[in-house]
Amino acid sequence: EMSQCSIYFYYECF
Amino acid sequence: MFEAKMLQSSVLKKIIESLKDLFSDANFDCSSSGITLQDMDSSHVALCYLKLRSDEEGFEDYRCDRNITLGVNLVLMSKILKCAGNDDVITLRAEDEPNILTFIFDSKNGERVSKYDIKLMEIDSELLGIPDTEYSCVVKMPSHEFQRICSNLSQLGDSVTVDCHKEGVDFKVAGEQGSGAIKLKQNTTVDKEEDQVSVELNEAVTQSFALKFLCAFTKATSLSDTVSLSLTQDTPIVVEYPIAQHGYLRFYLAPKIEE
Repeated sequence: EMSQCSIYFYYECF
Repeated sequence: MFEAKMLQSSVLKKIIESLKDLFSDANFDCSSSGITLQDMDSSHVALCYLKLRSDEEGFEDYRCDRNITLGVNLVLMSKILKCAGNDDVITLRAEDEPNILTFIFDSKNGERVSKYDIKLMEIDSELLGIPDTEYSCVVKMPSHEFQRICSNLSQLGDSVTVDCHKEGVDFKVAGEQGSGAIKLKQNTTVDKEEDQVSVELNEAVTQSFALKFLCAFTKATSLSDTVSLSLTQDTPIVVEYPIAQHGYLRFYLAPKIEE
């Protein structure tokens, strides 16, 4: 089973 | 005052068509250096980044006296752009503190001038800082080839595993009813550069991605003969379509991982 990562996990929000 | 005159309305039409299904509302950030757009899909899995440089030949005239943000509903913008002929010259115009974006379409023979205004929106979007990084692997291939791979594999499953290695790149899908694999070998000897498959590899990468998003990205296929896929293990894939005489459209997609 694969789970989808969020893009927030990789890039900083500013 | 902001005014950008694009020689080919077809370029803007293709950009908006490729974005509107995943990214419904977006801010166009306009400055003297050009137009950029960054937007996330509603599930916060994919990101698009558009850059149209003001000093490229695709703009006949470009003026932006002060930085402005134009919040636009892309579905509405798509409807407006359908009113333009593919060969029309298109001018985008807005005041310094705008609440309206004006589109002017000039037909090539100069016989018809159309003008449309749309109301701008306040879009509270979060900007993500994407660092300039060196990727472990960059695959360049014909854009129609990538579209076909995504379309074919999506018949069998939801996720594709992309495996970049020194011989080329493998795309694999495994679903409940079957599995599929497409192996692309590096081929830089064909005559036309746009038909080549090239792999720049610093380190092998194997990573899985949702086909739903990759298929959505391939709506940008008509923007460019080639597409590049940039991968590093455990980071989002970057799918980039160069836009001739303008800049590029990039899509970022977070990976899927084993639970």
